[in-house]
Amino acid sequence: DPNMKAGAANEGVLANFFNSLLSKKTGAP
Amino acid sequence: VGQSSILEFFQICDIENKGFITRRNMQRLNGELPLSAEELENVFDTLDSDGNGYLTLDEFSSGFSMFSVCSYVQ
Repeated sequence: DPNMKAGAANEGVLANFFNSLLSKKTGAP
Repeated sequence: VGQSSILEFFQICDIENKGFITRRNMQRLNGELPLSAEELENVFDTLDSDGNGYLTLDEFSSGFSMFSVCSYVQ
């Protein structure tokens, strides 16, 4: 299902985004 | 990660302190976060659930909850 794949990709990007913000806040690499 | 951290994240994106995040604000994070312009665009579209072109703190924090529920926090 292409829609489900797109959803999963979005979750990954969202995870990347929030993890980057977390790293930025904590100063972790 | 508590509500204050979410607010902090929101403020990182809301550089002009307007109380909402625009697509342009998001693009500006390109140099600050290790995400491509396309990925940031994707994040914006995912978080902007009503599709009005503005990300409010509510939309931002529900996006964050979605991310937490998926246990992606490392």
